[in-house]
Amino acid sequence: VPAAPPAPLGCDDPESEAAAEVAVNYINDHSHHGYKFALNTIKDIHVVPQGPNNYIIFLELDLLETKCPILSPTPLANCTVRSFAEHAVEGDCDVKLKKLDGTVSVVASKCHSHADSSEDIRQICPDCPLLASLNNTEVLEAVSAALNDFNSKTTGPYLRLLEIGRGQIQYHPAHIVAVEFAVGATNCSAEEAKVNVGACQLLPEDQSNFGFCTGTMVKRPSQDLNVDCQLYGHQVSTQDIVLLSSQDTS
Amino acid sequence: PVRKRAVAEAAQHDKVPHPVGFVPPPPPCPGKIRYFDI
Repeated sequence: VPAAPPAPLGCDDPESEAAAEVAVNYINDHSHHGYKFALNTIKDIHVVPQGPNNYIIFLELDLLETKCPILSPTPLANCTVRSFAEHAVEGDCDVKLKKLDGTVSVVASKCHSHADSSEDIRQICPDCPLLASLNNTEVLEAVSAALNDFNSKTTGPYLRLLEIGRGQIQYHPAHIVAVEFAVGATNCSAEEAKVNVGACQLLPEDQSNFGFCTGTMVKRPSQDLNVDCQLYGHQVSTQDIVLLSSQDTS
Repeated sequence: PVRKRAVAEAAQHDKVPHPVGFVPPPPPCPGKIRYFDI
């Protein structure tokens, strides 16, 4: 008598959660841009028997972007999910897994992410900063100014921009551009870079040579610039530029 | 031929009424929302 088909799994069953954890870790391990994602909801699960102790599992997952850059060594469990008011980003993923003799592994995954709608944010928080496109001129200007400012003051290696992770612009009560971007250490000191920046090459792709910066550029009512960068291998955080803002505030 | 309506009526009569206070189990999917829904 053929084995009875397994009872359909519920989305909150421990077995479903275990499979979802394997899927989310796989998705984060195989992503090279942006931020880590955390599981928000298991939307659906289907298990298809293939033979004795051999199943194919189809998962439909809802993920939410965390504040941890994808290259950060921070464990996912310690990564804060970006709140609704910070203009959350959702990931919808379809994942195919195999469960063979109790071991679950990912066969394939397909995800696409999208930011929450600005209207939703506006309804809840009229003055919250909204996500801007990554090629927005104000975002590009703020990233360039922040990185130049950091490199002009750092005692560590000269940092090059790897990718812009996020840009948010607020207009009230002040006009502020907040940016987040990934950086890589080069083989130059900041001093050497002033002489011949073209000779500064990114160091080998080792996690300790990667880092992350956050910056805010206030454009109105006064002008101000704050930037903080940290390399994953060691903490290289500058002084908060506001402390030195006498040179930067106009 | 059995008319659909007859089958439906028959099924209705065969339906076992739930005991008083019966709470149907939550649908198996989608699962719980761990943070918030957007």
